[in-house]
Amino acid sequence: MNLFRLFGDMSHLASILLLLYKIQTTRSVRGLSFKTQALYVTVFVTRYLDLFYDYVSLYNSVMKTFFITSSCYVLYLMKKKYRPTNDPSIDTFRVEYLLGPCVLLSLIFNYRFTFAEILWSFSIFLESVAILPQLFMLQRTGEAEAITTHYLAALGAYRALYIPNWIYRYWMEDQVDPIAVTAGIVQTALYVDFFYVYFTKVLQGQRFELPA
Amino acid sequence: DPVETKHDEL
Repeated sequence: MNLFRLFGDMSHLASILLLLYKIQTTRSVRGLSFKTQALYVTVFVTRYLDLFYDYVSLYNSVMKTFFITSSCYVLYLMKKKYRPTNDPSIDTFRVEYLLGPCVLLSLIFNYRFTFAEILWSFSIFLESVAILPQLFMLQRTGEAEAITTHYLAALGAYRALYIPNWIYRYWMEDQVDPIAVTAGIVQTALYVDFFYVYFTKVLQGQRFELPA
Repeated sequence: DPVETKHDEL
């Protein structure tokens, strides 16, 4: 465990806490894409199946359990508790365009042609694009609450921090994970536009608004 | 040469 990865994981944890904080304080899921949240549940469930047969560390198991339960809880909040504040009519990204290619890619690129390894690969590819419905929704509405943008920034920072972690592991531990690295770079790149507006507007105290 | 990682990341 190096610091990049630790800070990356902490950023991921912070993003989920920010998301829950946003929902609880505004008592609303407005501005959040249900599709993105449902994709994250899929990502965590397919990747963390190894909880049942592969022990890495207590830290690892606790984090995995937290990510699965919290993401399911967010779905519950969106579909049940705060359902009236959810607006599916602006959450229009076609997720089948993401799921199909991810299935295909995981069948081609995996470390072993086993059910568990293909699912792992699938989850890596799916995570890299899971944020797209959310970013698409942001693009459509053109604005967002500050707290929602902090959530997205923490989520993007988590992915960005994994890149120096991989560079560190390559040089210091002689470890490389080409599938995770490729997908991780794609995932981080998707946040570039968002980060530009976040740094130039939200962190300067202005509203998150996209140019018309 | 670097070896492939175990799945020890989150």
